[in-house]
Amino acid sequence: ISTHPLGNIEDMVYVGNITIGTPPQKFQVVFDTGSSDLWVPSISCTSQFCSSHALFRHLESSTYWPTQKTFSIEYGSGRMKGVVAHDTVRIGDLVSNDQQFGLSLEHSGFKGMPFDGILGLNYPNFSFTGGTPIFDNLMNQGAISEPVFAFYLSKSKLEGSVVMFGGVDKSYYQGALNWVPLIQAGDWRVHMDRISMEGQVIACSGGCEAIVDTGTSLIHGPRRLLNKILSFIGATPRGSKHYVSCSAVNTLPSIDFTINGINYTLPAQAYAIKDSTGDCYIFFKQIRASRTTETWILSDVFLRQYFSVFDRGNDRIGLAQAV
Amino acid sequence: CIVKIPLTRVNIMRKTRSEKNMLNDFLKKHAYRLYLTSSPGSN
Repeated sequence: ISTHPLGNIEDMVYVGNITIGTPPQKFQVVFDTGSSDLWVPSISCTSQFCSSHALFRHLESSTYWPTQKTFSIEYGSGRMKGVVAHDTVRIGDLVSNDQQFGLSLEHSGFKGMPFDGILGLNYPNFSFTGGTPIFDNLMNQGAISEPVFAFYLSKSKLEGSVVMFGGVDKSYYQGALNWVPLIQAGDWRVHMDRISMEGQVIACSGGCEAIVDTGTSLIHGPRRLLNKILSFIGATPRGSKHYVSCSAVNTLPSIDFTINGINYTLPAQAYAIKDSTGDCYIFFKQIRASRTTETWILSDVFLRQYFSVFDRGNDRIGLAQAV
Repeated sequence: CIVKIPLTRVNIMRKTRSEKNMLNDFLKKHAYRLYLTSSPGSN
């Protein structure tokens, strides 16, 4: 028998389990620092998305209570509508009583996605359901010892990744944990000094903004500047993606993201991934350019290299070399 | 006092070919971007 490794290109979403209700009903959710709401599909949902996912059966929960409020959220990857409800939500041993959350009834764009719902970990001002996000509730209810959470996204293994609440386990990173203040309390967005390759500033030359987002898989940046980087790498477009020869990946330059005076290096092996056809494509995607601000999204591609700490107590993000 | 939740890096390669093709189409358009496109109250 001859065995060959397979490239796992769509291996890009990190999900974890939570439960809602009494007795608990289990859901697989994305822990997303880019949004603030928790939602899962309702048993009343008729979308195609709901036919293949865990659905919340509100009549089976003794701690459930409904509201008259409706909500809708539009994500970059789809939109959904639903109703707002309250129930007990458990993340591991953490319990958030009377947690407001969304029960989705209609979806568009999420078809085939390997998660039941999304658990937003951004600040309350991004809440579309209008309630207190789960992390704020956990802080307010005194359920966590420190108002921080942190992500370790494993590079190669299907398992081994964790999100931790209430403190930081130092065994997941090496070297110093560097703190970066948020541009403004209320969004996990920091100032970035520049992006450079081989010592040459290639983007963000006058400084720019970086959103640190665990719910996004690829590095996103403005089209013109991404094209500059892709040209520097020598990537060629094919469909909507850009490819390089896999044999050349080891010779491609690293990309340095300088944040708060510290270089965070992304080696080519992190941003060029072999796909199922045996070619290597670049894990970058265009973002619609803002007229005023140059914005980049530092996503899972970046966070696999760097352990990240989200400190609500001090409105800052910590980054360190992941083990 | 740290609560750790294991995360699974979802292996979509195990899914059927049709699901995978559907996902590829989806990725071409969206690439799993969950970041919000609007802000609360913008509607």
